[in-house]
Amino acid sequence: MFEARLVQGSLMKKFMEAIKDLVKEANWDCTGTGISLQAMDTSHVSLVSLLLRSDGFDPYRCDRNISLGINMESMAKIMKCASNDDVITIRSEDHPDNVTFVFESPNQEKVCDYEMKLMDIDSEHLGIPDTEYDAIISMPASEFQRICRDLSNIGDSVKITCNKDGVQFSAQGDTGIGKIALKQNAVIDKEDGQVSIELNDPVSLTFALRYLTFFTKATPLASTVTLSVSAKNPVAVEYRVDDIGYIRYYLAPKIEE
Amino acid sequence: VAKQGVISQYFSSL
Repeated sequence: MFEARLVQGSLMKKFMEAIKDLVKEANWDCTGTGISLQAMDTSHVSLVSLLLRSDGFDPYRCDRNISLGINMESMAKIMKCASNDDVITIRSEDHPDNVTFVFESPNQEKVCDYEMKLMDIDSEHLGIPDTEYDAIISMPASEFQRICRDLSNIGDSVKITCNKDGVQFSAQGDTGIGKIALKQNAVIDKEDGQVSIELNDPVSLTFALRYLTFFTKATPLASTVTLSVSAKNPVAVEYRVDDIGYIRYYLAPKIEE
Repeated sequence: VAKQGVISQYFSSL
């Protein structure tokens, strides 16, 4: 059988919120390592990859590797039934037709049990190559969310330019141009609020704001986001989640014809 | 005009 109990159940709710608008259905792959998911959006423009390590659960039991084929909208609806302070347990048999989600209140006075039908999903698994990125930008996740929101008012795309002066996000539309420049800040003792840039080569790439905005749904999961950019390659947007794992998004760039 | 790429151009099937 498979059983994974997450004391901080709100994390599962947040992971769900971070993928449900991007991915319609996906396999949650459960192994001894933990629970992982890889899926593309319906347009195949972006890819999401997440890992919830087994040691983030208490207890975690996986007798046999299984894939839980799940409709995200249905699971999101069920996750909304869990309170933020609930303990969430995911449970299924070795050859499952359905999965059970159990939500326990902290004092265990209330226990909710939701059973959901599984789907047969024939998903394509993509190999993500190791890439030497031209620039790796770390910034507060809330700052990145703000930039995507603000520039969405100006245009459909954002041009990310990274050089020795810092990183610039710019958008262009019928009404004009918006530019947001961030410099690496020198505050050492305030790690969460830092912008840091690891620059190997100056780089400039354009991405669809619609997808980056979907990615920022992961903001409640982490204080920091990392953007890894390389010429003519997808950007990797990573949110590392304390004590359990990560959610990474990849977005193909827009290329000038 | 910029053209949106797809992810499978960059990542291959396993």
